[in-house]
Amino acid sequence: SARVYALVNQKGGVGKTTTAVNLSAYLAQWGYRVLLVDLDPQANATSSLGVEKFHVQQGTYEALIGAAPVGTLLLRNPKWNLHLLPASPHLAGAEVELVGELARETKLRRALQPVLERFDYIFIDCPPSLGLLTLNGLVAATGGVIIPVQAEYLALEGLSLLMQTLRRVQSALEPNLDIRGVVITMYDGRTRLANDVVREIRDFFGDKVFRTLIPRSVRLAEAPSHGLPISVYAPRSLGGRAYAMLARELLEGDGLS
Amino acid sequence: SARVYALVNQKGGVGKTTTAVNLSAYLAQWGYRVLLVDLDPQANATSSLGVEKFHVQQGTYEALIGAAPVGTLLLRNPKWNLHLLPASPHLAGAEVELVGELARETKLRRALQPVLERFDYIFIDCPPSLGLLTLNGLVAATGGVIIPVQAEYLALEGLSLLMQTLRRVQSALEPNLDIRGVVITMYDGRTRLANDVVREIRDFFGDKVFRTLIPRSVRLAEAPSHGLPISVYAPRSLGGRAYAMLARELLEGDGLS
Ligand SMILES: Nc1ncnc2c1ncn2[C@@H]1O[C@H](COP(=O)(O)OP(=O)(O)OP(=O)(O)O)[C@@H](O)[C@H]1O
Ligand SMILES: Nc1ncnc2c1ncn2[C@@H]1O[C@H](COP(=O)(O)OP(=O)(O)OP(=O)(O)O)[C@@H](O)[C@H]1O
Ligand SMILES: [Mg+2]
Ligand SMILES: [Mg+2]
Repeated sequence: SARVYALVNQKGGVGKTTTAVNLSAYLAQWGYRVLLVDLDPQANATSSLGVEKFHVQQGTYEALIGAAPVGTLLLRNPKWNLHLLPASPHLAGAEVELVGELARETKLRRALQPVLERFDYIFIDCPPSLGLLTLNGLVAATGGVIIPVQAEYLALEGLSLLMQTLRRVQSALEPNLDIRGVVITMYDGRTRLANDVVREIRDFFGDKVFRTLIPRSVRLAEAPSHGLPISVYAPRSLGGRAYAMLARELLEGDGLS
Repeated sequence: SARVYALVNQKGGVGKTTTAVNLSAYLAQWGYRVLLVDLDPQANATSSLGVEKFHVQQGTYEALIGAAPVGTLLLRNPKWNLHLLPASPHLAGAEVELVGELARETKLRRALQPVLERFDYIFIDCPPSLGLLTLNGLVAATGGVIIPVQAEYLALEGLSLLMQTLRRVQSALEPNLDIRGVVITMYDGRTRLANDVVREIRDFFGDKVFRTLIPRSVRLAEAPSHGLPISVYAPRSLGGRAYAMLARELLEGDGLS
């Protein structure tokens, strides 16, 4: 059954979407059955794969409110063998709408239940907040969380808040919730700041930190404007090679490859 | 009475905090009476000014729930002549707690009412979401919103969602809500991507876009780790000079200077 990982960090702009999209794309291209869930109302994962969010009729929002079974909501790109549960602007209303619902934090986990056997990996791209959407992502992430951390000072500051939330979810909702790994992103080895921050992240998380460092690489920022993952847009770029390495490291740690 | 501006963009990591902190610091150092309100549970504006968020006993959260008058919650840095309404980790709970309250969107505006005469400028740093905290920031921003936009593709994608929200707030809560200006941040003129995005932002917003472009400059990312605004940490750096220019442009447009 699928390993379900959520990309989480309430600090904005740290590379959650970029990591979710590119890990998904490499694993799908290597033949694994992969589903990417876009749980962010900004729908950046959806548009990074060339899907126009305003044309999305049904997606994650409908899955959360139980309007249709998830299997009927999936888009599939045959070229890259990748499935997507797209986000639509409706999702922006879900945070407030879900507040009064019963078992509001487990809606996504229950919605994904029927498709777990169809996939090897499910990646959930979360919004930059610790509200009900991200809580749904955490509870659904039976494989654990992948935490992208930008190699910058302000991104460090947010880690303690994130750890607090993970502990709260572990004690109240999902005791098995664990950190699958921490990914250092937008690393620029020429700056002292980046090297100081990397040392602090390694002190804080120890061997949970993936060995692969993702460098700052403009190709990674360009790829979404073409609606392509880096594995298609510029696989031989620094960013492309780094995400291929990260995907391999993830497989190794999961006992696959 | 104070001009109240909210720094808003639900896209994460676009420079909301960096712009709020550095505009506040320059205007305060030039003798204007300035209050910076940290409305983000990450408390990045608070820590960027050297205040330890876990030591904050009372701040924005207490102001929102009406536990104490805002005037008694302010911190002041005498060296920079800057006042701060700090964030504490409690603020993370406010989004859900406020949902059931009466007039939940106008709590911040009402809390700031008694101190409007004491300041020339009030800047509100919002979190990267369009939930109740940001709605409170929008309703309180009688001067309008300042929208930082990173010169990258994914940041463009989010603008239509932001405009939708602004229109909803205008029709339901605050008819005078306006865009004071759009700031292009982390601009790297060497990349085609940045220049393409700048052209699109100018097409989308016209003369609402500030002339001053904020370049990508590592000094800006370093300053928060020293608890200093750029006006103190590295005023002659590219980033320092750009924010001084932006502060001057804001004053000019406001009929001051
Ligand atoms: N390694 C990298 N090098 C250069 N640019 C990058 C890199 N990773 C991400 N980016 C760019 O930085 C910006 C932020 O990345 P991304 O949108 O993936 O972060 P996020 O954490 O998903 O943001 P949000 O908090 O808004 O969801 C995007 O414009 C993206 O294209
Ligand atoms: N012009 C710039 N050049 C280089 N780095 C910058 C610049 N502006 C901001 N940064 C850095 O980029 C990161 C994101 O900026 P910042 O935290 O201000 O964005 P934000 O929109 O407030 O993020 P969030 O959505 O999490 O609140 C921070 O690490 C900051 O130090
Ligand atoms: Mg994202
Ligand atoms: Mg911020």
